[in-house]
Amino acid sequence: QPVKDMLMRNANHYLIPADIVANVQADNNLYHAFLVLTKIKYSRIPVLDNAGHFKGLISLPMITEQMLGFDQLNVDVLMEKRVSDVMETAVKTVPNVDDVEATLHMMINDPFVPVVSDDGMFLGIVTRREYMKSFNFLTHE
Amino acid sequence: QPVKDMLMRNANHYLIPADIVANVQADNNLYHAFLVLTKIKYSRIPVLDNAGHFKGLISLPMITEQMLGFDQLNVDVLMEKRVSDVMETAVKTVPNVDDVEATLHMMINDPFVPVVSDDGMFLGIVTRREYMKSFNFLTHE
Ligand SMILES: Nc1ncnc2c1ncn2[C@@H]1O[C@@H]2COP(=O)(O)O[C@H]3[C@@H](O)[C@H](n4cnc5c(N)ncnc54)O[C@@H]3COP(=O)(O)O[C@H]2[C@H]1O
Ligand SMILES: Nc1ncnc2c1ncn2[C@@H]1O[C@@H]2COP(=O)(O)O[C@H]3[C@@H](O)[C@H](n4cnc5c(N)ncnc54)O[C@@H]3COP(=O)(O)O[C@H]2[C@H]1O
Repeated sequence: QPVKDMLMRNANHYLIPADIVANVQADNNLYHAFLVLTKIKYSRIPVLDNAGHFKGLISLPMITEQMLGFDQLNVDVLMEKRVSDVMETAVKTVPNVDDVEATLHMMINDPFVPVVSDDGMFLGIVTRREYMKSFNFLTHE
Repeated sequence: QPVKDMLMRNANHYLIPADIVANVQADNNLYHAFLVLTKIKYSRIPVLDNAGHFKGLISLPMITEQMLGFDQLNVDVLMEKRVSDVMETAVKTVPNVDDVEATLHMMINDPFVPVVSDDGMFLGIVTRREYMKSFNFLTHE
């Protein structure tokens, strides 16, 4: 099982640690999140609380959807609502990067999987890109 | 080379045909594209001309960036500018799905690759999800 063995061997390489993962705070207003997501260009990022716990995911469409009005865009809503009001909370996470096979299965539908400890601390993410690099390597040997 | 053989065998399964790929027209105004990208939730979609030729890619951040103003968001700009004013045009494409290995290599950095014929007609896209499904299958045998 060359594919499985290779994945297992590289397990710890797949984690992108929390300190280099862009995020916003659950209590930020939508205007702040709008600016962050417009500047950094990542399409979907983690939402944390002030103590570093994982709370959910946020993307620009979740925010711009709040701006849709009857005849014109509502900009005031961005100062009136918070990230916690619109973020996605039903998010599959893994406690560590050890079960590479289970994580691969999750990434069929999700471009990344947050790694969250049993006490809710955000540890980092595992992304499709890292797996794609491994498979590319495999096709060349 | 089990990985390479499997990829070759499934080449034609990887193409998502043009008729089910969400897109906008190059001459649409940004307001229209803003609404489309807010509703459909795909983070980045192809831009076509009225004859079905591939012109570029568009995402919500490319549009919201135009709204950033001195002290408040500028909504009028969405009616004043067109998709062609902000879209990304330096896009790597492939003429067909035959070179599965080359396409896999491109998808290390791009979540999808547009398939565009030699005379510029948009034929569809190849996505990471399809490759992830194949690798998931490989790890289970
Ligand atoms: N600034 C950048 N530099 C280099 N490449 C970039 C990039 N922004 C996007 N990409 C490329 O585009 C892919 C999709 O990015 P997206 O933001 O939609 O989707 C991303 C994003 O939602 C999240 N992500 C990845 N790295 C992140 C980070 N440092 N902070 C926050 N979220 C991250 O994981 C998803 C999958 O990431 P993945 O790396 O597999 O795949 C990335 C990567 O190949
Ligand atoms: N409505 C939906 N139904 C089911 N799953 C959904 C979905 N929207 C997003 N996903 C999941 O999220 C992944 C990333 O989507 P994203 O829109 O950032 O990035 C997408 C999007 O930019 C583009 N794309 C995929 N299908 C498309 C379509 N039918 N029309 C336009 N663009 C498409 O290709 C990228 C990679 O797509 P991929 O399938 O590998 O990966 C998709 C898929 O696994």
